[in-house]
Amino acid sequence: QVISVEWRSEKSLDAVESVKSELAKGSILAGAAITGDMLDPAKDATALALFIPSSLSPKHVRQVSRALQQAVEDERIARSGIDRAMLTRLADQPEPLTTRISPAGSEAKERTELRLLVPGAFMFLLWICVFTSANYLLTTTIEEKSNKVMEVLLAAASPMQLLAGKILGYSMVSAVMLLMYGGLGIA
Amino acid sequence: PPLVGTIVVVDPSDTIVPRAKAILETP
Repeated sequence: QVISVEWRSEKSLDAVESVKSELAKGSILAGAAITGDMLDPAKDATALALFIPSSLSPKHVRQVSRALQQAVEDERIARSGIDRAMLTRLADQPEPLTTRISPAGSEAKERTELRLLVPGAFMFLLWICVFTSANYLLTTTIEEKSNKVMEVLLAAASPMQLLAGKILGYSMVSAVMLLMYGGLGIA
Repeated sequence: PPLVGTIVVVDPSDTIVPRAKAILETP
């Protein structure tokens, strides 16, 4: 991406109004106002005022605001006298190395991802089976109705028996699919 | 789209512009 931005700094906070009028005219890309309190490390970080024209894309707004936020953060850290690398190290939370111990005393590493992945995969498999069999059931019923097979079948069985048989049959087909894919996954 | 234009920062301390410029130009 081409970035060709000229930066201009205004010392007086009175310049905010002129920045707004420049934005309205479309002569500048964006404007921001930083007060002394924002940069004071002893005070809480407050919201910085960002002024943008209505035509500026959300991506550009993100880029400009991220640069300004990061700059304010860097300045606050620099003013506090703390080394940034040390601050990152101090704020870094230690990762727990979890070991599950069974009643028999054996140890096993905790794998949280796997514990979530396996039920997720089975849920997805069940979803596939339900949707595939429901689709088959609907298609074949319409097909039998259209080529008069249904009329022949209805001479031998009641509509309730016919549909119950279809649903039962496709449930069995889904069960076979589930067993096949599930078995393959377990294997 | 290219990001082209002028950004005006009202900052009495005059310290934000060099930092923001460096951050924005870093890929």
